[in-house]
Amino acid sequence: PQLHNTQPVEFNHAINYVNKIKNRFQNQPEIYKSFLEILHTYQKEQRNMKESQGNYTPKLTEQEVYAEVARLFKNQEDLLAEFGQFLPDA
Amino acid sequence: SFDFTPVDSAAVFVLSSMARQRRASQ
Repeated sequence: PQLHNTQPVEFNHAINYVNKIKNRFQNQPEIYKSFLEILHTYQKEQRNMKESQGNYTPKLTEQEVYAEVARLFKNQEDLLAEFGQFLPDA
Repeated sequence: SFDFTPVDSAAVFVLSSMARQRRASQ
């Protein structure tokens, strides 16, 4: 039951964060697009791992996701710090 | 603004599931 109470918080946080990134990079849409691609790849790798029941090593670890996003968000430390709040094992 | 495209929604979905996973692992 506690989990159900916390889900909207996480969802709202994610909405606000995506909105913040969109606004920050509205003149550099390629950065936002790259960010979406990183997330998409991460999700795909997580799904592969889940479906293989642990017999698949993800090509993109949490550390690599963080490193890629750090490169993308250089000089935007607030965005990177906030991203760290989402990432498991960051 | 909150003018979200389906791609944006997908990003929100991934981020919120990451956050849930993070919470679950703590």
